[in-house]
Amino acid sequence: RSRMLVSIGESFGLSNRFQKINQMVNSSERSFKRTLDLGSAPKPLKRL
Amino acid sequence: RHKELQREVCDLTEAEEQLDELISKCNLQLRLLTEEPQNKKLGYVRCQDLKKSFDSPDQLVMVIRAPPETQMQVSEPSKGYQVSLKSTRGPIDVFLCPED
Amino acid sequence: AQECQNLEVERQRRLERIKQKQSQLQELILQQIAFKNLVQRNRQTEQQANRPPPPNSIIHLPFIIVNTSKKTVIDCSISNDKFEYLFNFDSMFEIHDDIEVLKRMGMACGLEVGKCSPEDLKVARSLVPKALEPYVIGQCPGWDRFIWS
Repeated sequence: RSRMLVSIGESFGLSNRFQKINQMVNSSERSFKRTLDLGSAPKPLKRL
Repeated sequence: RHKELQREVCDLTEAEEQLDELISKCNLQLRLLTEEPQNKKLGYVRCQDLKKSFDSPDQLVMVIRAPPETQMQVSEPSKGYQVSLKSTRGPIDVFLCPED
Repeated sequence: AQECQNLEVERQRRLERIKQKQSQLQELILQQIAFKNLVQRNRQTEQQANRPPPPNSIIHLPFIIVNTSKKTVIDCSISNDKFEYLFNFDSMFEIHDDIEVLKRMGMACGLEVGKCSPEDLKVARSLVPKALEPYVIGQCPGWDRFIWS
């Protein structure tokens, strides 16, 4: 499983710091949906 | 061809050094700009700015304000996604943008 | 011939690095323009309203945004001292930093997408030091692209 680390809390500077993270989440969303179709429904998490 | 390439590489070296200098000047200016007390006080966005920027009505907007050097880790466990925040220099504030 | 080949490789590498540094510099200029525009707008708004906005209606920079569908179930654990948070999302989300929000608010005069009117360009140029002006012009197609001499 992939994991990404980024430092937050600073003012401007680097651009597109979160582009890779958004791509990772976005791309695995599709594969996650696919497994959902195949596998059992995940246990519902506590509502916020 | 050799002489021409040598001159070109020399020009590019000079150009790159000039860019490095401009970049470090710009970084310094940006830091001074954002740390200037009056600008710090006026450097804010309003809730409606956030709503307008992420305009789709079905979107939930969460705002995270963290001290410098806070580590954010996004991992992809077997189900869903996990986001962990770890600060060493102060508490982290998380807000949900209100509906209205 | 070998030396020429090495010089050619060196030339390509430098061109790549210069291109990357030019876009880094242009991003820094955009951020400077966006921040100055934001401060100016807030100053004018406060002068017109004759008072600062209610504290719970504003978010000071720096911040980041996490946006997700309202249907997403978010499981959140927080340490007592609020130094640690753990979120579990059951659906996808996006993370953006504050400069992305300012760009979406139009604070960068459209320079980030290369679409800015002559008036916007005038505003943008007035917000950056003279030495950096050529980089602002270079971002708007239709103007003379800033050729790195």
